[in-house]
This record gives sequence, structure tokens and C-alpha cells, in this order.
Amino acid sequence: RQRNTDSFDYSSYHTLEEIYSWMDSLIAEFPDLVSKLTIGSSYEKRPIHVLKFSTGGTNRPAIWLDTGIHAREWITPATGMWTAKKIAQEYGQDPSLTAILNKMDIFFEIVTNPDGYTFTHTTNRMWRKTRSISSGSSCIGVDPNRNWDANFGGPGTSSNPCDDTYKGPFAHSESEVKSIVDFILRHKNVKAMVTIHSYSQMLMYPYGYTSTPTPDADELYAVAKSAVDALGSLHGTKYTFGSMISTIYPASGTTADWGYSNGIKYSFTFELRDTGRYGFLLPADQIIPTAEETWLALMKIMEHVRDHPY
Amino acid sequence: QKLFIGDQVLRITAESHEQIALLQELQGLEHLELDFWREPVRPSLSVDVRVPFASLQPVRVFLQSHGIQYDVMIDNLQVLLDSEMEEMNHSRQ
Repeated sequence: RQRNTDSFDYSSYHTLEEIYSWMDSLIAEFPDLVSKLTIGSSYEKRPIHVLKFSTGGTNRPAIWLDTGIHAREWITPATGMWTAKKIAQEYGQDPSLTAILNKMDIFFEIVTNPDGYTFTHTTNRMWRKTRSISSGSSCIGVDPNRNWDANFGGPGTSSNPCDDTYKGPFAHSESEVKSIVDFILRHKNVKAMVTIHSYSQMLMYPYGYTSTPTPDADELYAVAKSAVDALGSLHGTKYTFGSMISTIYPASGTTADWGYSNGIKYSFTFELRDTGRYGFLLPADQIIPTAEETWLALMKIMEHVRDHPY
Repeated sequence: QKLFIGDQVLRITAESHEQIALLQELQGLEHLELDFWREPVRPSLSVDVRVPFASLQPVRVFLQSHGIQYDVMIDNLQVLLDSEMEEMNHSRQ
């Protein structure tokens, strides 16, 4: 029986197959706005899909969003699905979002680490890495948020394949990371990159590997502040914000640093809410409140990107 | 399928840089198989760590003997995972 995205239960967690099938339903319901690109495949040969929201034009300036790079953080793809539906639904209804989409495309990778995500559903709920094999070690997987070519192998990474923050043998060794890198570099017009994680209630911008501020630090601070203020206005969730190294810890090889170092000025990383003190095992009844508040912050970032072309 | 029966998640509040250093030392004890959800970085950030059932006793002793404050964030991880799975099955039906 054909399901549609209205009857889909957004207040629950779903398997990879359910999410991929939901993507197809969304595309079928909004064919003039939403399409799907397959930008690569995972180590275990699962397709890596990206939803493209576009109202036309060629190679428009674009916003990149991704969720779920650390497989066990289920709240992030769950938030991603709700958000993708919101984008599709609000186009033509919400003047601000409509203005964004009339000017820019949005690319949204909802399951950034499909092998890891599947592994959390079938074998080990606590898995956070990819599933690639490391030569010379019986330990499996690389932390895909330490695998980017941005001070690769520096502070905050591990060279031990058994560690959760194992950087991998070389930058972009993970096809899950390389697929995004290739896509963004080929596109050449991505103006914002937002990677969504859980669960420390933070909004951060580069750098993670050095305490030297970026040339755009003041502007990024202002954008982050307005996003966090908007987010907190809905349910009172308190976020901290700032550069990654000053807000959380030194981390090298991260998505956000790579984005900034490759000319994407508006490069952010979210750590979603932890209300209830369950870490990334956030109770399912908090999925929608999390997504709703995150949406307000995302809109602030996207509006700023729309209004400050570079 | 890996089970987490009796595993606890502790939320640890370090009060000084010395205590952070002790937690980093704890992090290096590989035989305890600790899974740090939030790493020890600075006193203002709490540390969350999943402690396998078999390591609960030594970890608690370590924390208590150094006067490091903690509370139990998740009492039995597997119970939470079971209820999560039940919720998903219910939703799928």
C-alpha cells in the first residue's frame, strides 16, 4: 500500500529502508520542488542519497545540510526528515522560505552514514563510526567527523582504529566523506554548510583545530547568536554557541572546518538538545519539539545566507 | 546483537582542571571499555560516559576516591533500548 509523507510518523525513529522509502514519497508528492541525487555509495555499497530542493535555474547558490554522520545519534536524521518535509510544505506558504528557494537550492543529506545507521538498528545501538575495515587491526570503522582534510590528524583525533575518534588512514578515506567532498567541490557554488549532530545543545562555527579566529568570526558569532535566540524562543532550550574550539574542544578533520577552509563562509555545526538527560538516546516524544526549535535556528542561518551573497 | 544489560551512563561534574586530568586518565584505561559520550575537556562541561556493567565498580571507586561528583543519567541502558525498540515496533504497526 502506498504510504504518503502525511501519514508518516515523525515522532518515532525509523530504519534506513523506511527513511529511503519516505524520501521517494516526498519526491512523488512535491515533484516540482524535490528531487533525489545519489552522490556515491557507502563502504558496504548502500546508496548515499541527497534531497535537492530547487525551484529551477542552473547551478544556483546552494545551502548544504546533513544529519546523522555519527550513526547512533538518531535524533539528527529524525530531525532531518521533519525539516525536509517542512521545507517542501512551506515553499509557497512561508514568504521567507519561498524567497530563499527562489534564489538558492538546498541540498539535504539525511542519512550521512548509512552503514553505521543500519548497524545501530541491527547489531549495536551505540555504534558511531563508518564500517570500513582498517588494515592491520581487528577494529572496524572511522569517525567520519575526523576524516575531513582540515588539519587532518591534528588535536582531538585518534590514530588508534579501536577508538571512537579514529581519524582513518588518510583524509577522505571514507567514501561517505569523499562523496560529499566531491559533490561540493564539483558544484562550486555552495554558500553554506550546516552539519547536524547531537546532543550538547550547541551551535558552533570554525575553527575546531585552532584557537585563531576566522576572518569572519564576528559575523559568524552574530549569525549564531540570532539562530540560538530564535531556537530558544520556542521551548526555552538553552544553547551555547561560539567557535568549535572555544565552545566544546579541540577537534581536527571536521566537516565544518573543511567547509570553511574550502570557501564556504557560512559553515556551522549543530549539537541538538539534551532535554531529559538521555544523551543521544533522546526519547522519541522529543523528536518533534527538537525539530521545531531547530527549524527556527536553521531559518535564521538560511535567511542570513540569502541576504548576504558573496 | 550487542546487549547493554546493566550498563550505566554517568554524568560526571568535574570541579577543577585536576579532576579533568584524572578523568582523562580514566579515559586511557582501555580495559574498562568506557564509551565517552561527552569527553572530559574543561570543568564547565559535564562528562557523560557509558560504563559497562563489569566496570561499574572500579569506575565508581575511582570517582569516589578522588571526590569527583557524578550522578546516574541512565540506570540500565538496555531497559531504555528495549523501550525504544518497542516504541519503534508499535509505530511501524
